[in-house]
Amino acid sequence: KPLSSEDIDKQLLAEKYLRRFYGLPSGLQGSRTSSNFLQAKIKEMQKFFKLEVTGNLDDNTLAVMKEPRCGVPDIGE
Amino acid sequence: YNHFPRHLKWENNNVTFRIVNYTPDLKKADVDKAIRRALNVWADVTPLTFKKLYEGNADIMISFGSKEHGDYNPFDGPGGLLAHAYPPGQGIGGDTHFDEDEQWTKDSSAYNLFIVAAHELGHALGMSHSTDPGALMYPIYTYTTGYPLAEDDIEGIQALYGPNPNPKKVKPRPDAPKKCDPELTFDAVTELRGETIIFKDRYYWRIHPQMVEPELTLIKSTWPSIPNKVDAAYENPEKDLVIIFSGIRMWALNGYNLVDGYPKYIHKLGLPKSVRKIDAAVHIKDTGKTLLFTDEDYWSYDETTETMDSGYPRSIEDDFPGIEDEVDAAAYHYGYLYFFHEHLQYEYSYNSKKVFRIQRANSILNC
Repeated sequence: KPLSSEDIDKQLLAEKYLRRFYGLPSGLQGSRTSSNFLQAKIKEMQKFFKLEVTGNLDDNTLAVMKEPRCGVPDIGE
Repeated sequence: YNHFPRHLKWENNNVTFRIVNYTPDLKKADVDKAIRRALNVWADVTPLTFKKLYEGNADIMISFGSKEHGDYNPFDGPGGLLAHAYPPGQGIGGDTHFDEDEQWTKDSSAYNLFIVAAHELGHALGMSHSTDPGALMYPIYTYTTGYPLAEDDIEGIQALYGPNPNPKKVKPRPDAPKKCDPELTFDAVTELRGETIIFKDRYYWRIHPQMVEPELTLIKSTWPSIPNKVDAAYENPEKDLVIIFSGIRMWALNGYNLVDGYPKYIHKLGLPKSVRKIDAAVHIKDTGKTLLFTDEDYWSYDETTETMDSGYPRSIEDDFPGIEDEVDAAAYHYGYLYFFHEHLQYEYSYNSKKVFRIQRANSILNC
């Protein structure tokens, strides 16, 4: 089933968030970021915020991604 | 808490800072004050000192900018990213940038500059983000009053620099409650549109039937207008309202919004002025009554007539055999009353008027 525009928006928001705060490589821009790589990063973020670790972009995960926050990454270099 | 990789820190405890430009949102003196207060928060618990420079290069260069502001790390307009800072080091190391597209304030009306600055300057000293929702170094902005550092923050910064040789008496904010602590007690429990909300200190857990993990959040980050300490709460599903009690005042929430005209005094319900606090509250859907527990007694409030039933207060022990003590919190599900007292939960059958089961309070949190 093709992604709805709403799903695409969610995906783009998540990719931008994970690139900035969880080191998702931006080199995969343009092509669909490989889903298991994206899923691993989503899990990393869910674990940090003590959300249910599903690897999916559920409502709670997206709600946290929309919260006003500090621009410093949550992990590593 | 977390540090940056290689535990980056200032080798010299006497750190310099300079405010390069100012936001038009606040008076210059207010910005100076917010930054100085934010630095003092960290100075109070470490040997660090902060000297202000007015020209040239300082260790920590503080500035306001929007979108691309010279470090190839652009801000994003209103909301989202509020500010960022770089770990200790030469050049851009320690520099702290605030997004000028935000509205900077001295209160809770928008983004409080003191709170954001205290967080960002934590980065400028070597602190990375904390996973503890009650820590100042938690990545998500929350407005709070009072002393900003939690135990977690203090442990983290002292792991880098050690304690202040002449420590000031500071009362750190308590870290977030641990849901599986066997001695965990609750302040209040209520339903909210199909979810269960459990209040504890400045936090609440949100239990959703489809969510395995209860979600811990700061009360203020969802409801900035209600106090950090909730005594009791209940939902009136017919009116789609949750009533929150704290001290002698009560707030009405419609979802996430505060209902106009609140807070009100609890005595509006018909309670005598001698009642200064409600320990627990629960709405019994089947009868339309709301039970309010205070010390060893309870009252019955009729939600339809909005009046207190006559013949109250009555003794909890007389009417709920098996519930000897005072009640911390109460909930009602499918004919059972759940009384929480200290670290235990009593499952009480409303119809057969007896306690069926006693469990640990946090069994409701899958512990």
